Amino acid sequence: QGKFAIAIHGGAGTITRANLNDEQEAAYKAKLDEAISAGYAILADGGSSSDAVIAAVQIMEKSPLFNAAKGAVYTWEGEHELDASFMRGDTLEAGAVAGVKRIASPIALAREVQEKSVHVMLSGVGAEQFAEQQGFEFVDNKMFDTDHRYQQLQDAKAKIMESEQPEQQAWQQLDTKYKYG
Amino acid sequence: TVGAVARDKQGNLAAATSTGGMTAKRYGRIGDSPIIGAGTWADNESCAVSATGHGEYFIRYHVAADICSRMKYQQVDVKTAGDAVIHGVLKDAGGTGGVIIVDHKGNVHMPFNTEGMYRASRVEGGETEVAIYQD
Repeated sequence: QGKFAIAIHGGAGTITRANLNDEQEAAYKAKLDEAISAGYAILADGGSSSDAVIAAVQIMEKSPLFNAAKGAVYTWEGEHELDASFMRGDTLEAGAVAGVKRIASPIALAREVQEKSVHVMLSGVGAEQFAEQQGFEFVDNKMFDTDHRYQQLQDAKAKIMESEQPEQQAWQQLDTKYKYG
Repeated sequence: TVGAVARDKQGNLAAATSTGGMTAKRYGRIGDSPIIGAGTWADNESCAVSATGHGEYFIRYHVAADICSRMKYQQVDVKTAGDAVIHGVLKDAGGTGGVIIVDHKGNVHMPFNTEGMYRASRVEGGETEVAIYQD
């Protein structure tokens, strides 16, 4: 007999006390608390683990603090390409989307792929065609913009272009803050 | 990258991960997040995992599924399995990042080999734990 439980993450990397001031640290902790509380409440009410993880992730997707949906990092071309996946442990059924640009909640679309398609992963234009068929609302890619991520893009591009190494090697030299959120 | 894993009152596990990928990515690059087995995995017989980190390494070492397989076939606990992959296999290969894990009994473990990982957890009857740094 086990207990119900939930855990969440909002990204890993070069996160030190020197990089975060008190105000930023408080903001991250408050949003993490909001997300974990939402998921826990669903579980405490007898809801499913699937509903709990989706609810928690969607709160973080809507926050500019994290690298997902609103707050996502920029591609080289200055856009946002979003990925998401969902899996349930009772049936081993899974759904995933890659490289979508106009879906407000990629995790919701990943779950839709799991529940409403015979496939596991859909990508790019095809994933958005599926979303349209399922009645998903589309948003402008600019909705995911944030100033601090745009500055990160400019910094990363400058470092890559200044390097005398081939692009792939130059990219490898970037600090981990550019490699993931 | 953001993610969540959970075990409900029925004993069912689920995992979810969502990301914008890496800064300045080109060529339609995708990382581990949408790759089932690399960045996300759930199996009621073992555990549920969501990953965050340098995705190419998580793909090569199918990190999320590897942790659950170790629990399932080696019969080790969630901490042993998670630490072996994140602090052993992944780190030895030069990969950085972390995972959140909840096992089939509701035990939670959140190992990472970077300076920090934004994370939180709550187990039935317990308090919410929110943390960022290693210590």
